[in-house]
Amino acid sequence: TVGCVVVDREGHTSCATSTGGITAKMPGRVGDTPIVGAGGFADDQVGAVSTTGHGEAIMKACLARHITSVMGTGESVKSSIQNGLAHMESRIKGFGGAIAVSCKGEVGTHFSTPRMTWAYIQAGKLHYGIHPN
Amino acid sequence: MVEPVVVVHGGAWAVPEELWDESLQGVKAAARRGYGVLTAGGSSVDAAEASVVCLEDNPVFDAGTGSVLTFDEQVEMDAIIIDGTTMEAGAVGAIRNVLNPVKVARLVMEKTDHIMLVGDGANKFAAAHGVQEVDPEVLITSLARQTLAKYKKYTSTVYHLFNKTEKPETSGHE
Repeated sequence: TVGCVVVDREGHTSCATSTGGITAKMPGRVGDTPIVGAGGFADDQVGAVSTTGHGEAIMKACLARHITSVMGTGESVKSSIQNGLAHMESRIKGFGGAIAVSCKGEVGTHFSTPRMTWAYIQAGKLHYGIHPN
Repeated sequence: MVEPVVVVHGGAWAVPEELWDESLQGVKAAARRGYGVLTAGGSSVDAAEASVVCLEDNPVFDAGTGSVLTFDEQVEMDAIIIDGTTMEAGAVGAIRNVLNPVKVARLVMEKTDHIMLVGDGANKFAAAHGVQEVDPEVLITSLARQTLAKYKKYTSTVYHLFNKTEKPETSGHE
């Protein structure tokens, strides 16, 4: 799965997520990616999220919407992602990751899987990573 | 005014060491692609689409070219795009034989009254809007075939590629 979240100079947000699914899936199985609030969510009043990981778990947790809901309470973006992933792990035993940006330009990335590749550019500076912490 | 940001990911899973460098190069290129669109005056939707197209076109990632295989050795892809300003959304599910599902998702958002089209309907819609079909083999990599040969059971795939704790008793699905 791959994804992207964006905020522009005016605070307009967007998200996009795309996937080939999961190896050996049942033909016709659709995971979280195309589901609003699971594979992605964007609302200029809060921010944008793109998720990745075990699709069935992410759908049950409505992970992208969960994360933006926590962001809306004033929590930091990274803390909001951690909250969503912790909820998904404790309630569903599901693992994944997410990237998010707030409408004010705050960036967060986090994952509960062994690794996740991510990168972002802000003020012309590139940041990236793959390993936990 | 907000400092513009483009953030991308290439998937959360047990990325094997032999893919670390290619994956990092891929996400860096995708972030640059979207940021370039944004700084050239493109919208946030334009930038998100551009970054994801860059990732879909990179065979190291499980999307577009490089997608993993279903149990019957086919590629079925899903994608979504959302405009946070209007909260308009477009998505496709189980679409086949297109290079960039996210482009079809955007067409669904902009050209229909619907949010998601799936299967044959999504493919027919894509064709009607000028999206060229490709040979299924174009999307399939040798790594995808090797991975399917290794994981012939969905639950094994979930356990080995995502989990980091004890093996779950049941996934509740499939």
